[in-house]
Amino acid sequence: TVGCVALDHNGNLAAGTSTGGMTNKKYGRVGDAPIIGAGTYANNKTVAVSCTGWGEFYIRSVVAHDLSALMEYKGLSVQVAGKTVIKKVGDLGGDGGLIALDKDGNMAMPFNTEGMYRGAVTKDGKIEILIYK
Amino acid sequence: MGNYVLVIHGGAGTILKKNMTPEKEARYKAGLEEALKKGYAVLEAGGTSLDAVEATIRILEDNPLFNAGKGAVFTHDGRNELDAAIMDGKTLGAGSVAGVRTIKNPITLARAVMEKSEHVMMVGNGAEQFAAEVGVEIVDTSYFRTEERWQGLQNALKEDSIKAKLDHSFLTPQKAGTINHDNKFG
Repeated sequence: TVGCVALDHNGNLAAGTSTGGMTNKKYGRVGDAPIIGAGTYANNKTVAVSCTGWGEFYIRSVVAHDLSALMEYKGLSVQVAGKTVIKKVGDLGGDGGLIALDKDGNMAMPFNTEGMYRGAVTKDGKIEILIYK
Repeated sequence: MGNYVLVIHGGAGTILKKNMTPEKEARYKAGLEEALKKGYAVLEAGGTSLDAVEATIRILEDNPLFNAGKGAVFTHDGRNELDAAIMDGKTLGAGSVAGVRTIKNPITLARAVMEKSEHVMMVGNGAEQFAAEVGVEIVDTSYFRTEERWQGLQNALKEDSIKAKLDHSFLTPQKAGTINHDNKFG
């Protein structure tokens, strides 16, 4: 799975996710990536989110929208809201991670697996790339 | 006030350093860097966040290292089935596609669903028909095949014929109350 969240010069957020799904899947199984609110969500009032991981748990937890709702209703930061929703996934037995970028340019990349391919770029073009914990 | 304008991921899982060669790690990092540079260039040129997201994900879809577009994993039946979604934070518009087999860049079709239809989600043959109608690039299904992903399916079939696996995991133990997903790859 791959994903991207972005904030443009006009303060508009967007999120996208694309995936080939799971190896050996059957029955037309669909994961969270194409489910708006589960694997992908963006709202200029709060945050843009793209998820990766064990899709069934992300669908059941409506992870991407939950992260946004925690920020909107509870006033949590993107980092705290991100950790909160990944913990919910883990508590249910799922694993994976997400990327989130809020309306003010703060980002979070929480995950509960051994690693996640991830990267970010700042306003001035500084690139950060990480794979492992 | 934060300082970030674009963030990406290329999948999560049990990515163990001991299983990664320096050459392969360098290829992953180069792929991620290329995507970040593309997205940043779009934003720097005054493009919208939607433009940046689509352009960035297209780079990752075209890179066979990642499980999206070319290099997607195989289903039990030996097919590639691709899903994608995009959402605009300004309008709360959204578009997504699922189970498509001939769309070179599913993220572009997801955006077309959002911008050129009255719907949010399209699946399978219908989504592909819509792609043809709005001019989204269609390829033969063989375009997505890589030998590494094919062997991944063969290994999965040898181990267990019914379990599905996520992308990048190895030997994740089953947790209580869950379905059994050893060796997840997602």
